[in-house]
Amino acid sequence: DPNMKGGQTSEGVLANFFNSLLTKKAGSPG
Amino acid sequence: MAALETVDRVELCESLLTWIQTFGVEEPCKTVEDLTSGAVMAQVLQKIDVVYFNDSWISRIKPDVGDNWRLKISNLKKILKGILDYNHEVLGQQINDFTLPDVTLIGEHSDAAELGRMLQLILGCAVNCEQKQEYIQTIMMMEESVQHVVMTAIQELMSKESP
Repeated sequence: DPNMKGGQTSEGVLANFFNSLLTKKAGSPG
Repeated sequence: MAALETVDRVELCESLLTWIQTFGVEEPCKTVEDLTSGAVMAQVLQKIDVVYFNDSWISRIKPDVGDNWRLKISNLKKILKGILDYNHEVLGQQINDFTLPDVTLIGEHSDAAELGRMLQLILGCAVNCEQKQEYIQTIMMMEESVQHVVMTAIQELMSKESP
Protein backbone atom coordinates (compact mmCIF):
# COMPACT_ATOMS: atom_id res chain seq x y z
CA ASP A 1 0.00 0.00 0.00
CA PRO A 2 1.67 3.25 -1.10
CA ASN A 3 -0.09 5.05 1.74
CA MET A 4 1.54 2.87 4.34
CA LYS A 5 4.92 3.67 5.82
CA GLY A 6 6.48 1.43 8.45
CA GLY A 7 3.07 -0.02 9.25
CA GLN A 8 1.57 3.43 9.72
CA THR A 9 -1.00 5.04 7.50
CA SER A 10 -0.05 8.13 5.58
CA GLU A 11 -2.49 10.05 7.73
CA GLY A 12 -0.79 8.69 10.84
CA VAL A 13 2.64 9.73 9.61
CA LEU A 14 1.40 13.26 9.03
CA ALA A 15 -0.37 13.46 12.38
CA ASN A 16 2.71 12.17 14.20
CA PHE A 17 4.98 14.62 12.46
CA PHE A 18 2.85 17.70 13.05
CA ASN A 19 2.05 16.72 16.63
CA SER A 20 5.76 16.34 17.36
CA LEU A 21 6.28 19.76 15.83
CA LEU A 22 3.70 21.22 18.19
CA THR A 23 5.64 20.01 21.20
CA LYS A 24 9.11 20.78 19.81
CA LYS A 25 10.96 23.44 21.71
CA ALA A 26 12.52 26.32 19.80
CA GLY A 27 16.09 25.69 18.80
CA SER A 28 15.98 21.95 19.48
CA PRO A 29 16.71 19.54 16.66
CA GLY A 30 13.75 17.70 15.12
CA MET B 1 17.51 12.03 4.73
CA ALA B 2 17.21 10.61 1.25
CA ALA B 3 13.60 11.71 0.73
CA LEU B 4 14.68 15.30 1.12
CA GLU B 5 16.80 15.06 -1.99
CA THR B 6 13.69 14.54 -4.02
CA VAL B 7 11.92 17.77 -3.08
CA ASP B 8 10.19 18.89 -6.24
CA ARG B 9 10.70 22.64 -6.08
CA VAL B 10 7.82 23.52 -8.39
CA GLU B 11 5.42 21.21 -6.55
CA LEU B 12 6.69 22.74 -3.33
CA CYS B 13 5.89 26.20 -4.62
CA GLU B 14 2.36 25.19 -5.64
CA SER B 15 1.64 23.64 -2.24
CA LEU B 16 3.09 26.58 -0.36
CA LEU B 17 1.02 28.97 -2.49
CA THR B 18 -2.03 27.06 -1.23
CA TRP B 19 -0.70 27.40 2.31
CA ILE B 20 -0.02 31.14 1.94
CA GLN B 21 -3.68 31.62 1.03
CA THR B 22 -4.70 30.44 4.52
CA PHE B 23 -3.31 33.71 5.96
CA GLY B 24 -6.11 35.67 4.31
CA VAL B 25 -4.00 38.63 3.24
CA GLU B 26 -5.80 41.39 1.37
CA GLU B 27 -3.82 41.20 -1.85
CA PRO B 28 -4.26 38.42 -4.41
CA CYS B 29 -1.97 35.45 -3.70
CA LYS B 30 -3.01 32.67 -6.05
CA THR B 31 -0.24 32.69 -8.60
CA VAL B 32 3.54 32.94 -8.60
CA GLU B 33 3.24 36.39 -10.20
CA ASP B 34 1.03 37.57 -7.34
CA LEU B 35 3.92 37.00 -4.95
CA THR B 36 6.91 38.33 -6.86
CA SER B 37 6.50 41.91 -5.60
CA GLY B 38 7.08 40.72 -2.05
CA ALA B 39 4.03 42.56 -0.69
CA VAL B 40 2.10 39.38 0.15
CA MET B 41 5.13 37.77 1.80
CA ALA B 42 5.70 40.87 3.91
CA GLN B 43 2.09 40.82 5.08
CA VAL B 44 2.29 37.13 5.93
CA LEU B 45 5.47 37.73 7.94
CA GLN B 46 3.70 40.51 9.82
CA LYS B 47 0.90 38.11 10.70
CA ILE B 48 3.49 35.58 11.91
CA ASP B 49 5.18 38.11 14.20
CA VAL B 50 3.73 41.59 14.33
CA VAL B 51 6.29 42.72 16.90
CA TYR B 52 9.32 41.86 14.80
CA PHE B 53 7.83 42.52 11.36
CA ASN B 54 6.20 45.73 12.57
CA ASP B 55 4.82 48.67 10.60
CA SER B 56 8.22 50.30 10.51
CA TRP B 57 9.71 47.19 8.90
CA ILE B 58 6.85 46.73 6.46
CA SER B 59 7.01 50.40 5.42
CA ARG B 60 10.36 49.63 3.79
CA ILE B 61 8.62 47.26 1.38
CA LYS B 62 7.45 49.31 -1.59
CA PRO B 63 3.81 48.70 -2.56
CA ASP B 64 2.52 48.87 -6.13
CA VAL B 65 5.81 48.01 -7.81
CA GLY B 66 3.95 46.96 -10.97
CA ASP B 67 6.24 45.28 -13.48
CA ASN B 68 9.36 47.03 -12.23
CA TRP B 69 11.63 44.07 -11.54
CA ARG B 70 14.30 46.22 -9.91
CA LEU B 71 11.84 47.33 -7.23
CA LYS B 72 10.62 43.77 -6.84
CA ILE B 73 14.16 42.52 -6.25
CA SER B 74 14.80 45.34 -3.79
CA ASN B 75 11.70 44.28 -1.83
CA LEU B 76 12.62 40.60 -1.98
CA LYS B 77 16.14 41.27 -0.69
CA LYS B 78 14.70 43.08 2.35
CA ILE B 79 12.27 40.24 2.98
CA LEU B 80 14.97 37.56 2.73
CA LYS B 81 17.18 39.51 5.11
CA GLY B 82 14.21 39.92 7.48
CA ILE B 83 13.59 36.16 7.47
CA LEU B 84 17.24 35.32 8.14
CA ASP B 85 17.52 37.94 10.88
CA TYR B 86 14.29 36.66 12.45
CA ASN B 87 15.68 33.13 12.54
CA HIS B 88 18.84 34.36 14.20
CA GLU B 89 17.48 37.01 16.57
CA VAL B 90 14.08 35.61 17.57
CA LEU B 91 14.11 31.89 16.90
CA GLY B 92 17.74 31.55 17.97
CA GLN B 93 18.72 29.37 15.06
CA GLN B 94 20.78 29.58 11.91
CA ILE B 95 20.00 27.91 8.65
CA ASN B 96 23.13 26.28 7.30
CA ASP B 97 23.69 24.59 3.95
CA PHE B 98 20.29 25.65 2.67
CA THR B 99 20.46 27.10 -0.81
CA LEU B 100 18.98 30.54 -0.33
CA PRO B 101 16.41 31.71 -2.87
CA ASP B 102 17.74 33.66 -5.82
CA VAL B 103 15.66 36.83 -5.49
CA THR B 104 16.79 38.06 -8.91
CA LEU B 105 15.21 35.04 -10.56
CA ILE B 106 12.00 35.59 -8.60
CA GLY B 107 11.78 39.31 -9.36
CA GLU B 108 12.90 39.19 -12.96
CA HIS B 109 11.56 35.85 -14.16
CA SER B 110 8.88 34.84 -11.63
CA ASP B 111 10.84 31.63 -11.03
CA ALA B 112 8.57 29.16 -9.22
CA ALA B 113 11.39 26.99 -7.87
CA GLU B 114 13.14 29.96 -6.26
CA LEU B 115 9.86 31.35 -4.93
CA GLY B 116 9.29 27.90 -3.42
CA ARG B 117 12.55 28.25 -1.47
CA MET B 118 11.48 31.68 -0.23
CA LEU B 119 8.08 30.39 0.89
CA GLN B 120 9.82 27.45 2.54
CA LEU B 121 11.79 29.87 4.71
CA ILE B 122 8.56 31.68 5.65
CA LEU B 123 7.04 28.30 6.50
CA GLY B 124 10.00 27.73 8.82
CA CYS B 125 9.23 31.00 10.61
CA ALA B 126 5.54 30.06 10.98
CA VAL B 127 6.12 26.63 12.50
CA ASN B 128 8.74 27.89 14.95
CA CYS B 129 7.22 31.18 16.07
CA GLU B 130 5.30 31.78 19.30
CA GLN B 131 1.91 31.19 17.70
CA LYS B 132 3.14 28.10 15.87
CA GLN B 133 0.26 26.05 17.26
CA GLU B 134 -2.22 28.08 15.21
CA TYR B 135 -0.22 27.66 12.01
CA ILE B 136 0.53 23.97 12.48
CA GLN B 137 -3.13 23.24 13.17
CA THR B 138 -4.09 25.11 10.02
CA ILE B 139 -1.65 22.96 8.03
CA MET B 140 -3.16 19.83 9.60
CA MET B 141 -6.55 20.86 8.20
CA MET B 142 -5.22 21.10 4.66
CA GLU B 143 -5.45 18.47 1.95
CA GLU B 144 -3.27 15.45 2.65
CA SER B 145 -1.18 15.88 -0.50
CA VAL B 146 -0.36 19.46 0.53
CA GLN B 147 0.46 18.30 4.06
CA HIS B 148 2.96 15.81 2.66
CA VAL B 149 4.80 18.47 0.70
CA VAL B 150 4.75 20.83 3.68
CA MET B 151 6.10 18.08 5.93
CA THR B 152 8.97 17.36 3.54
CA ALA B 153 9.75 21.07 3.30
CA ILE B 154 9.86 21.42 7.09
CA GLN B 155 12.01 18.29 7.44
CA GLU B 156 14.47 19.68 4.93
CA LEU B 157 14.69 22.95 6.85
CA MET B 158 15.02 21.19 10.20
CA SER B 159 17.93 19.15 8.89
CA LYS B 160 19.76 22.40 8.14
CA GLU B 161 18.97 24.33 11.31
CA SER B 162 21.48 24.75 14.08
CA PRO B 163 21.04 26.57 17.39
